[in-house]
Amino acid sequence: MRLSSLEIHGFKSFADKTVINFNKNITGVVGPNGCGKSNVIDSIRWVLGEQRTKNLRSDKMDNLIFNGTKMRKSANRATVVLTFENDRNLLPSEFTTVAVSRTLYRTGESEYKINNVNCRLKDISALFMDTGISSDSYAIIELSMINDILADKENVRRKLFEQAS
Amino acid sequence: MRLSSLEIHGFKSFADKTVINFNKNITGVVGPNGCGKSNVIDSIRWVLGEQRTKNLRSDKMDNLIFNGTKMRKSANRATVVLTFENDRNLLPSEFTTVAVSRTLYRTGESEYKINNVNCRLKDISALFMDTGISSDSYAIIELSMINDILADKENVRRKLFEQAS
Amino acid sequence: ATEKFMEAFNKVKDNFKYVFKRLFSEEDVCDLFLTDPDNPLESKVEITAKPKGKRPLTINQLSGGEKALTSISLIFSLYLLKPAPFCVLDEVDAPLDDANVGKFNNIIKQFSENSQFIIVTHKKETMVHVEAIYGVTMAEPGISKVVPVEFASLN
Amino acid sequence: ATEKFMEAFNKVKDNFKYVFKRLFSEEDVCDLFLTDPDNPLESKVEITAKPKGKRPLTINQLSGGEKALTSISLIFSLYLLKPAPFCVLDEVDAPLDDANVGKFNNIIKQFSENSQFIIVTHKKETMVHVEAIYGVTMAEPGISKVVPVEFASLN
Ligand SMILES: Nc1ncnc2c1ncn2[C@@H]1O[C@H](COP(=O)(O)OP(=O)(O)OP(=O)(O)O)[C@@H](O)[C@H]1O
Ligand SMILES: Nc1ncnc2c1ncn2[C@@H]1O[C@H](COP(=O)(O)OP(=O)(O)OP(=O)(O)O)[C@@H](O)[C@H]1O
Ligand SMILES: [Mg+2]
Ligand SMILES: [Mg+2]
Repeated sequence: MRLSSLEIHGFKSFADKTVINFNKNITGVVGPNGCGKSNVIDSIRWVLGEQRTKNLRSDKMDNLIFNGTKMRKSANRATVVLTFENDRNLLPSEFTTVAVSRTLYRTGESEYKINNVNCRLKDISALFMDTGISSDSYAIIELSMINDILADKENVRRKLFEQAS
Repeated sequence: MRLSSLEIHGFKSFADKTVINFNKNITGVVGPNGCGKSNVIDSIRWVLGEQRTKNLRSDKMDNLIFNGTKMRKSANRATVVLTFENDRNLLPSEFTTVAVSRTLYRTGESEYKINNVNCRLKDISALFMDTGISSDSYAIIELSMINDILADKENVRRKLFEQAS
Repeated sequence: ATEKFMEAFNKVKDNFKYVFKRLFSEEDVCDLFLTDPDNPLESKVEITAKPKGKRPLTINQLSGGEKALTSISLIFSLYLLKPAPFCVLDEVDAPLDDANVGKFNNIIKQFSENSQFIIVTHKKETMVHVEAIYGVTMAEPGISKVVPVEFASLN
Repeated sequence: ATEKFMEAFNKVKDNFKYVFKRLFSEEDVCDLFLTDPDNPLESKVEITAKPKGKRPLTINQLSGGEKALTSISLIFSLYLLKPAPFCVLDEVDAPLDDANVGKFNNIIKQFSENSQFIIVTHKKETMVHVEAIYGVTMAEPGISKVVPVEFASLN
């Protein structure tokens, strides 16, 4: 299962449609403070099914939609599409390319798609089950997690163990 | 009140007597992970009167004494001496040079000195009152404090305010 | 007592705006206020920070580096109220990008006219701004030793 | 279920020792154990880490960078049990000195034979180890934009 690209549109600071190719083995993401790097990571978490707004640094889901600047009005929806090559047949799908998409509208409605076919959030979670990828897996690592593991906050070590086994 | 030097002996990883001159306006302290930089800062906190072992990354005061390695046995006491030039007469002392010293013995006994004269811990605290220097002042800043202020952990913003006013 | 506190509070608020604009830019906005203005001695202290062009609802929405810079601005604004004779900073520049490290070091240079600074850092961009450097080493395992470092050896 | 857990636990313990020695050195010692071995499914997981020559009583006595490296070792040892197809790291190298950044990036290079890595960083020492770089910018205030970065422009 190889990552191929990530498309972000209307999610947090990504007002305009942005496509990043993640097809190399090791890809670096750089830029000044506040330019949007962690927002890219939040978008990956979110499209994989993250429901806890706290893990997306937001108080409510509505805050994930681009909220406008002096020069631009806010967006009415946020969309993220993560595309994979199903090269090791890890994803239970007959397709060679799998595109997972999530959209949230200002109205509060959500849309989920696999290869452009509407589905439910749990279909996306089911797709990734057993791959080690989930929105809260040990595969997305940041400094706060490093510290939580050291403090064993809320028995996090145990929880990560159970996820990996 | 100008810093002139810091002497560390038997405190944490400073098994041998170490003297650092802090007489410049801006002094940098560098070195690899784990070499002892934060221990230098802990020694400054401690000699200024820090009593909360948690703020010194230790469970009890005894852990502050050099605890030995394969090649060296542990020390039987930790001593830190911080020396100032009393150039603006900020310190209520008739001396031009003020040396504050703190020693902790393995036996649990403590010694405090100002210019080599034995005194009590509260004499050291009294000496620095009104200078803005105390073991928990806004003058010793590290990343965990940066985060505590953002989270306003235990009303820390309020407490720093009261210290500074 | 309330009057004394409010006087200090308003000074710190002005300092905060000054330092924040130095660390961010002139067009960036911030504020400091009491959650309970009728009860100043008991009230919590609230921070708002809006880097230019952005409209974060709380400081929690800011980036890691923006949050650090905002927190540093508050600490420095307290410092300016009553400058301590010396300040010790332990790897406070860790979350900052190169441009912000520069601004951080510039404001420290300005403050160093009144106070001495001791700065622990891993960043070369910070090392070039200090007047003297001490290297801490552990050549013998577990034993710390300090040596003065020549600037030439940094490059 | 207990047997299954203990089998996974012991594998992770071995992985932990392997990764820890790669990030620290061969002479450094670490261990992973259950606080309540008679009750494995309920027990908390405890970590011990002793960089060579040092005898810390708990991991809390270690330095900032040593703690980060120890925590990273545990996360990577879980990863090795069941390698995820991709891993995302957000400024995890921030507390590390140059030598440790090198070791960190070397072990990622090794793991990248099995998984893709996306690494957010401010450190040039990390940027030189990746295969492609994307720069995120905010030329228009508040609006993020992504551009591929040529390696030559980093120097
Ligand atoms: N819904 C939203 N609409 C517009 N902007 C947003 C939204 N949510 C967050 N932001 C902005 O995104 C910025 C944060 O970006 P991000 O956390 O990705 O930065 P970063 O590149 O990781 O920076 P650092 O290096 O400091 O960690 C903040 O300034 C925040 O105001
Ligand atoms: N009582 C003690 N006796 C001997 N060594 C000790 C004692 N207390 C702490 N240490 C050691 O000192 C080391 C920590 O040093 P310190 O925290 O100063 O490192 P540092 O230079 O700040 O590193 P970093 O860059 O990672 O923050 C630890 O490895 C710890 O084991
Ligand atoms: Mg970030
Ligand atoms: Mg340290």
